[in-house]
Amino acid sequence: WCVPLKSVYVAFPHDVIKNMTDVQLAAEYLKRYGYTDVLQKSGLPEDMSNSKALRKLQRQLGLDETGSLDKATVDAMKQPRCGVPDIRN
Amino acid sequence: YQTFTGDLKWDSKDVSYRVVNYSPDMDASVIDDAFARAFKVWSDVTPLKFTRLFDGTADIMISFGVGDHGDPYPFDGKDGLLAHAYPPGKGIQGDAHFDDDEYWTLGTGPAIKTYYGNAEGALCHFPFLFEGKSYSSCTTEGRTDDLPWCATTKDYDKDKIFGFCPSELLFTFGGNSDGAPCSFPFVFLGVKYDKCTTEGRNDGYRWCATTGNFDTDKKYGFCPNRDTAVIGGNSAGDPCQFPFTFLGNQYSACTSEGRDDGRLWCATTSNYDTDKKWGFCPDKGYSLFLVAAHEFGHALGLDHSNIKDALMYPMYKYIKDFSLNRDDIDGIQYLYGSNTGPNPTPPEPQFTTSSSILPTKPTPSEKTTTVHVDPSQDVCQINEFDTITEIQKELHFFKDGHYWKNSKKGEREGPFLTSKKWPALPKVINTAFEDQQTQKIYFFAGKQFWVYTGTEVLGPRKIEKLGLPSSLDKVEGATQRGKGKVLLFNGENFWRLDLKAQTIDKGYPQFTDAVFGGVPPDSHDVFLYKGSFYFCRENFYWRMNAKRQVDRVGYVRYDLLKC
Repeated sequence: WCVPLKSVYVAFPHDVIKNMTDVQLAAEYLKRYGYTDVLQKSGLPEDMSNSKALRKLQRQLGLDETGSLDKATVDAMKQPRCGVPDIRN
Repeated sequence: YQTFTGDLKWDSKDVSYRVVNYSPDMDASVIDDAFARAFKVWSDVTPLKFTRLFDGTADIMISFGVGDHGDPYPFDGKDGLLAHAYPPGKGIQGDAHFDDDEYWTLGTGPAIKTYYGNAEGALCHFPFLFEGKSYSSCTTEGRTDDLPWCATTKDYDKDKIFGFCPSELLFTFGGNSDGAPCSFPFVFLGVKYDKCTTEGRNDGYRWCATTGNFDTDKKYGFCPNRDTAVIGGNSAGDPCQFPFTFLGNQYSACTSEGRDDGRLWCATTSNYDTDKKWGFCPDKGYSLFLVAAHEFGHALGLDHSNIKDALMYPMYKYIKDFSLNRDDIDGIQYLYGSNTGPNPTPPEPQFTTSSSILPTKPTPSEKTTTVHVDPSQDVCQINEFDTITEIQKELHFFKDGHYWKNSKKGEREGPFLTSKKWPALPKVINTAFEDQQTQKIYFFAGKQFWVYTGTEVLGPRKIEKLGLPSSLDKVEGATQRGKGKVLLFNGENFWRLDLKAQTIDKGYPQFTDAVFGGVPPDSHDVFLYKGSFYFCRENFYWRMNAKRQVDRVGYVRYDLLKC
């Protein structure tokens, strides 16, 4: 009875939050809420590495600023939230 | 806290809002109340006043939508993104949008308001016992008409208190059928439908015809969600179909199989593998009140805070006893200032009366010294009257020991000292009405009331003597209905007073919103004028006609006082 079930994940039609990897989730989240694709005051795109963007996100959400995609950060990204971007260009 | 770049804010302290449409998840009155409470969160700590409009363009237009709902920021299905709002400004600015792929509740599971039955509109109590069996959702057990029902106490067998749950068999909302129930089967574009459908729409909302043929009659309404309906997926609003087949296996309950996020789902047909119809199973849902309060913060000019306990923190968290964080208060008061300072008080009228008020006719020997009322006291500057009532066909406005009246000629007269005409009354009265049969005038203040017949007065007497509960702190509104019956209001409840018997009729209190839908739940004055009910909140009134339709929201000072 303790044999683990072989789970099969399927793509549900019209499921907007699709099964995606944590890296994919983070990339989409950082973009949607304004942490990447940031413009400088000059209008030029700011050099925003994923690590820098993650630090910014972690600071905004009051998490440890590790700059890496740790579990706490992924969990935070999966929380229900307001759609207004945190960082505004 | 953060404000939007440039400190975007409303220029006026009077901000209007309009609820453009409703979610099928909750009754319209519950949604209206959640929004009103969400605005109150902000008006409690600022000088802001919020007024609801029923048509036209308001500063804050509130709507529910799914996916791509007409702005550049589509919603994302159930969970994830819940809502968004725009900072103050014209057009779409200031508007608030709520994702209707969420399950909107009051945050603790289904908030099912009942209809008919004997529960007077109370919410379902889950779980409840019926014939010894426990039910955690509305049921059709015990009925032959398929109408889902629930108990509103924990034990139906003992209490026998019940109401019907929202279903398309009971009513529809929106559309053009005044809430009529669905008519099944109905014909749409030549095809027969025996349940609500999303056909013909691209927004996923379920609808039905309210006559047998939509093609000829064009009568329709939207279907309320049953409490057992799935959320999101591609069958929102349909019930789970148990058992269902998924990857060849049969399931008789919601499952998380097939998903890596652990969320429970079910199929809405008997075979997912062939039909691919599914949705998420109902959960606790999101508190519309909390999310709305957050979004209205944006609509007023606040951006996200990084304080975890602040309302303006971007993540949702259910809080039972909500109060604003200091950070939120600092933010909104930075934009609009506070309302915590002392309110301006009118000069005290200097007069003396007997301190013991007896139920007797005042004698000429009683010394009542009055001074002139300051004529500069501007009635048009008064934001909230203690009471408004019609006496001898003249509308009277009472405030802090003074009153004004609109004469039969339509001219405004006053201020007069209340003590001069009705010396037994305290300075502040909460409501008054004139018995149209006897011309007796009833005044209520706190837990007491007085009855004037000409210059003779009876009182003060305790309102308990009328059969009102001893816990009631005051009567805030009164309207005479028919001969010898008066409705007495206090917030969410009202009672019917039999003037002849001088007692409250059986079956009361009733819920104000169950009978008078669409008026503010916190009206501080209710009165009858020219055949319409008026519900007042501060300087605004909601006028309800005899058909119980709110046909106007207006200003007391402009429309009634003719300022």
